[in-house]
Amino acid sequence: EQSTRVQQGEDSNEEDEETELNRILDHAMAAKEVFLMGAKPSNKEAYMNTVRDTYYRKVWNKLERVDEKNVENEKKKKEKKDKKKKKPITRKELIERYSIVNIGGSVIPTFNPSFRIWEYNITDIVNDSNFAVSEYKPWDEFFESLNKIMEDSLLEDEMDSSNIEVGINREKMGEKKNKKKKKNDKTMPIEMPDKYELGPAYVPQLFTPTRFVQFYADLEKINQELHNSFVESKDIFRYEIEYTSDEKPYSMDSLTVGSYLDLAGRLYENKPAWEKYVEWSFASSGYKDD
Amino acid sequence: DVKTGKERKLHGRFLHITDIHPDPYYVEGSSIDAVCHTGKPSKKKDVAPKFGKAMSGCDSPVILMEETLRWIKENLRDKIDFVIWTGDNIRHDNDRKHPRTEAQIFDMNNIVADKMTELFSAGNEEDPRDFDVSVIPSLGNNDVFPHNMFALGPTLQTREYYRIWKNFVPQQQQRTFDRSASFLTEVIPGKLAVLSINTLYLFKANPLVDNCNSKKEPGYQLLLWFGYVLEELRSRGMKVWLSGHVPPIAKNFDQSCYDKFTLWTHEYRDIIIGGLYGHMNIDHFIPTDGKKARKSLLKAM
Repeated sequence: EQSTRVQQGEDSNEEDEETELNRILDHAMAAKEVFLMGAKPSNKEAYMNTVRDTYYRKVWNKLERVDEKNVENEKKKKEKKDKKKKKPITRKELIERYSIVNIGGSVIPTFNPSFRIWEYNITDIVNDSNFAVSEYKPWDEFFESLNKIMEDSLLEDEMDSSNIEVGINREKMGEKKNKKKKKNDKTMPIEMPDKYELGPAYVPQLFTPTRFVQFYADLEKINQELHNSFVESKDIFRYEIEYTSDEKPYSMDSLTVGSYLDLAGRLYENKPAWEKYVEWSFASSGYKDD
Repeated sequence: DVKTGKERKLHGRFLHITDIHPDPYYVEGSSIDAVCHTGKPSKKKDVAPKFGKAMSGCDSPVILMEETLRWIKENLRDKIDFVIWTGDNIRHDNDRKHPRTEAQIFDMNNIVADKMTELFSAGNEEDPRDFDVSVIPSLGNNDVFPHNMFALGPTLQTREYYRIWKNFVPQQQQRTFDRSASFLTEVIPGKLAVLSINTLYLFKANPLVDNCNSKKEPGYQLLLWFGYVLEELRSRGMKVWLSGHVPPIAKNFDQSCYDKFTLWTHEYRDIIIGGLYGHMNIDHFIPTDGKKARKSLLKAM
């Protein structure tokens, strides 16, 4: 229905139509993906290749543009810029624009069961006997006012809707409403003020994740051992270390965003590293697309 | 622990566990073709093994969950500070002979929550919220009925989850939890927090999610909660881990929800340590671009 509407739309330009059609296709793909989720794995290698060819490739391209020396020179240049040539960026600029979404392997044996132990920096706590704050600020008041804010926001919406229903000067009201919406959209954050420094995700400090250990249970081996012996299952069932973040191809000395971006770049350009990464992504189950 | 006055040893380690999917209908020796529920296997390859079989399409036998938790108890429990547990605690709805019911979903979630409590609690009978290791659960798309569909609270389902997670969700957050099914836990009081984010409100496969721009949209309300909580954490000088079931990547979220969520994580890069999610069963990471998200939002406006 939406697709037909878009195709028949008189006001929308081509770009809008394309965006809308993409959105509908996205919904359809998502529904299909959700249906497949958790069932027998299918097309997961293809999915991982998409991850590499989109997300990791983009990072790799940007890493190639990191050129601390020429950033300043480039800014000073007054001559007409070559549009095809991407301008150099600093490593800080590159790192700061990214966040990392970590997606965990599951216990359900879609592949092998797995989970992860994260390690993080607590050195400053261990070294500081006065670390604990003496006064603890409770949260009751904050959550009470937050509840009120959420309640009011829904009431405001109801009032906006009823005003529109009354239909007084709809056009004018619509204009006003749009302006108000843009101004008051509290779900749009303001830019991080300069006075704040980069946090533990970016610069090694207290609470920065330093390392992880990935555990998995090799079900084929465990089931086989169980089959060949008469011992209790608890003596046979075990998790073992599959890999850690400080071994190849991860080779990360800390888990900052910068280290993840370097890893993404390596995984994009280094085939053996990529293959090992994918093998571990599928919890060493040996999964391949049909 | 300035909140309780109890002395705690920090280990600098935590556990992330996700998508357990225990299936009480799993029968060892049944047919994999019949999702390991019934049937006589035609060949050796089709036999459902005791602990489950990788890539078979069957869910987890209950013993796999139990042995996993036992192994964690014996090998990790006393070496970690907190547990991030990102949902889907029920079998898939993949057997027509046994369609999944709402009661089954709640019952199994109750069972798994009890097991987590038993494993990590301090055993203080007077205070069931007293944990040696804090546990932060979040809601999976299979933990709701119907599958994927979850309305803005308060609803019977948000109330039921508050009941099931009563030991995990701080009491003063009951009302905001009722609205958003999301909450905050201070894993190191005054210093480090974990947010349990109900990402189903941003999930494009949730039929009740259209966008994150209208105030009545569940995603808008969730982002409102998210923004205020982040700002409060910043004002307290705290750092935070984000957690949830469906990962905040473009293929999973409605576009406006994805852009806004990504932008929040970008603009609070002074306090957010990272995000841990489940749902996809594949162990990997995805970098998300905050600058691009802002551009996309401005263009849409």
